[in-house]
Amino acid sequence: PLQAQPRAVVTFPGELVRGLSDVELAESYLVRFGYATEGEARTSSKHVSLAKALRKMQKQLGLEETGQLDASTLEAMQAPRCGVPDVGR
Amino acid sequence: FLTFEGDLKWDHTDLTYRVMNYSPDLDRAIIDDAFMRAFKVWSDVTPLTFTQIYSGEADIMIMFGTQEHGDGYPFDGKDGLLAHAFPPGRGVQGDAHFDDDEFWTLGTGLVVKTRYGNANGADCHFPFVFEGRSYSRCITEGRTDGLPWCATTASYDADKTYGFCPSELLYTQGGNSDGSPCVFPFVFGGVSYDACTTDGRSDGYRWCATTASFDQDKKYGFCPNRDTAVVGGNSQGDPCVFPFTFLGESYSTCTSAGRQDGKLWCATTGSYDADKKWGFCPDRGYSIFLVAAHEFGHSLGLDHSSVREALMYPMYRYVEDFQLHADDVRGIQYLYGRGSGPEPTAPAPVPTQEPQPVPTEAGSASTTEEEEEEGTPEPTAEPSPVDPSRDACMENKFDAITEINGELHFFKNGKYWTRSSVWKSGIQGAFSIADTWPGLPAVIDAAFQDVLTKRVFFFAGRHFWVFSGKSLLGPRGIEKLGIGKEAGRIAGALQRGRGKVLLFSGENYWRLDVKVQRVDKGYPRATDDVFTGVPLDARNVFLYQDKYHFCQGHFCWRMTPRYQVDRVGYLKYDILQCP
Repeated sequence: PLQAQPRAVVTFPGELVRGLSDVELAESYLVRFGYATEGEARTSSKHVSLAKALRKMQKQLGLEETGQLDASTLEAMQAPRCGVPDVGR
Repeated sequence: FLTFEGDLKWDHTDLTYRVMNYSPDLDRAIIDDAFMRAFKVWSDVTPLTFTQIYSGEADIMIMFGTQEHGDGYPFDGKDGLLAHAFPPGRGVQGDAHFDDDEFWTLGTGLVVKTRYGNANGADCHFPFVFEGRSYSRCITEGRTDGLPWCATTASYDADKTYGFCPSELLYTQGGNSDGSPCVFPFVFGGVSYDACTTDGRSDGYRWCATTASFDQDKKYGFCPNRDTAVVGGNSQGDPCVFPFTFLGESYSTCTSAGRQDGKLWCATTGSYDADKKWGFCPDRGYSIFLVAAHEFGHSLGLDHSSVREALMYPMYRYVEDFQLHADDVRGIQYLYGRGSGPEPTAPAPVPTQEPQPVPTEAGSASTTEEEEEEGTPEPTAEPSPVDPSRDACMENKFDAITEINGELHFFKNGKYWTRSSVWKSGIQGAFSIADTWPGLPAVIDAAFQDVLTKRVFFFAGRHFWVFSGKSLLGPRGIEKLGIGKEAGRIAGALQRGRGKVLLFSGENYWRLDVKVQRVDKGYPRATDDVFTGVPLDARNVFLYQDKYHFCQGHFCWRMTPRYQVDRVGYLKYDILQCP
């Protein structure tokens, strides 16, 4: 049965750090796992370097190489995984 | 596959590992077993051996930790990063770290190993029926002492088998109290506590005093997680409190109310509205075996693979019947070579023979020599975990199969089942190998009973044990039998009359004179010279009803004494005779 009143959504203590935007999530993921350097992620031509890094990540992880932050790429970024970088030391 | 820059690898093959501390999510025995199996994934296909040590510096140091845990690469709470490891080398190199904000299981949800009761340490069976009601968690109903318990079969009412669930009222882990239970209330820092606390610690592990005053006696232990312990949130490890109030409503089970991601949570006090204490309810969790096998690949020199099905692919994926992918095999053999098959993994020291170290940090082993001197042995290990409800027909393969006293024995991972060819009583068990043959490792490769003396020979790696009844001789190296290094493991044995037994390894076999415990001259010989048509890499070779059986995967080849294969059948249906 449908709920009588709209469901409340609560921000639970300890979860405030969440809520990164998709792009912010992508940037931190690409830097953390070695697909981009801090500099590349922060440069003004961010768009180009992001696409390049995304393509590199998609190739490495066997995803479709679109260079775009598409749904399957975003899903991969949120999947539980090993903390060792994929590229470099 | 990829290796690390410069093909970093170990310069020796007899590696050691040490488990520094344990997650409260799983019983210690289950974690040790998972790590042993995770190493065996790699030792099965290389010359590498892995031996667990309990003090001093090991090649691979293993630890559980949360957030920043000392190496500058912080974890990130529940989910996300699960673990990491460093390439081979000295110091932190080679070490493997696991995020203890995760819920560690064997991949299919909560594992509650019981202690005491009458179920021999079996796992809880959820749900179970007690006095007509069904329960999916440990309960205190029926008891006055408040100790949580569960049934280890589907119905306590029918089977009456039960065990006690992890609880700080029953035992603690680590610390300096030899596993003694908590004493409530206890005084710490002048304050009285009537429950486990994380106060005084920065690593978030829950502890208690095991006397009335920690301030006076300094005796403490870490609290095992209850079955309803929450994961993450802001009260990791505390149990749910049911019912609890949330936005004025009462909840007596976990709920996803208030969340958009659908994750189940509960409050850890009677009122979330008042106290705002909460955590996620246990879910399937992450298989410590699978994650460890991946991280140990890094510890040995493998980098991430882009092959999605490979173990070294960076993302977690639960696999029920794990098999190492060819990409992983190529990678690890590129570094260490094939070897002659799996090398022996030294069995864990038999608890009653060596003093156990006294853990001092979150369940870790002692860190200083003199502590070792002072260490008092932990209670001898509980009888090996046996779960009578584990059905042999669920097993896809067995470590070893042989006939002993007229009964076929099926060995697997510390357990065994029997099936009598005389009595139509069906499959019996699971029984504990350790209880029947104390001193044997959990995983064996082959076994046979000498027809004349009834002694039973067991093989694991390049070691063998001989049992006359309960008395044991061994382990000894199979080189004492005259078997050369080319045999990494014994796959099976065929008893031949006149005190002779054929031992199979790889594509060869030796003829052992059981009386003098020496193989005859002129061996090994090639198996397919005589036994044509059977698989040369059989996992199990045994004599049954006077016929030779060679099993590989799901199938078994049966051969007559005239060396003719007269049947290829299913291990499960023709040998085990599962329904």
